[in-house]
Amino acid sequence: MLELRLVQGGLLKKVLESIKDLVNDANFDCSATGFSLQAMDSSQVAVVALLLRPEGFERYWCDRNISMGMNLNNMAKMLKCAGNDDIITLKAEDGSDTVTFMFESPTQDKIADFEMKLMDINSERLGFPEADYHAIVRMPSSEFARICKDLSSIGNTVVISVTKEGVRFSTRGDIGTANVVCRQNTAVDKPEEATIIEMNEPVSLTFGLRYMNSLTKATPLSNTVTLSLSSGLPAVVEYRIAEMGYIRFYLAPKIEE
Amino acid sequence: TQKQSTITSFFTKR
Repeated sequence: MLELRLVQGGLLKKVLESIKDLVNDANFDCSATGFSLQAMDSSQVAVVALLLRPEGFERYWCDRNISMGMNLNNMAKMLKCAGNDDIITLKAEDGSDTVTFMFESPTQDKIADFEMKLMDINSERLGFPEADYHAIVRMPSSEFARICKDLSSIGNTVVISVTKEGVRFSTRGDIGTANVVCRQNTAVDKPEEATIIEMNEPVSLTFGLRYMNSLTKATPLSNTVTLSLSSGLPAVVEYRIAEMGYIRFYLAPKIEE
Repeated sequence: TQKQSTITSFFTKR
């Protein structure tokens, strides 16, 4: 059986809001490593990988590895019924085809349980080798989201280039072009406001803005975002979930035909 | 011209 009690229930709500538009159905895996998910979008352009480590839960009990197939839209509907400050507990009996979400208000004066049907999902997991990236950019997540949103009103694709100058986001469309350059900036009041650029080699990659904008739905999960880029390889866009784990998106680039 | 690549062309299934 499985019982996971998450005091910061709002976090699970945010996780679902950040992936439900990208992925329809996914297996949530529960093991000693943590509560995790790996799923691809229907066009096979993006993969989301989530890890919430056991230490982040007030109670993390799963006596064997369990994989639970869930429709993410349905799961999001259920989690929307939880308050942002609620404690959320996931429960599943061995061999059951349902999962129960229990929502407790912080003052314990309201307790709700929602039972959701599980589904069988055949999903193959991808192996992501450790890579040495040409460039790694860490910046405020809200700034990155703002840039992706702004550029998508001009064009459909974004070219992300890292040079000595900084990181450049460019687009081109029928009405014109747009370029946003962010330079390294560590002279900030709070560390999460810094832009840090580690460059081993200059790199330039093109991505669909529709996908980039979809990934930025994870912005409420973290003040910062990390972009790991290598020529000709998918980008890794990572939002760290404080003291618990991460949500990572692997996004395939556009390539020359 | 550019075309959209897929994730499965970069990473192998385990």
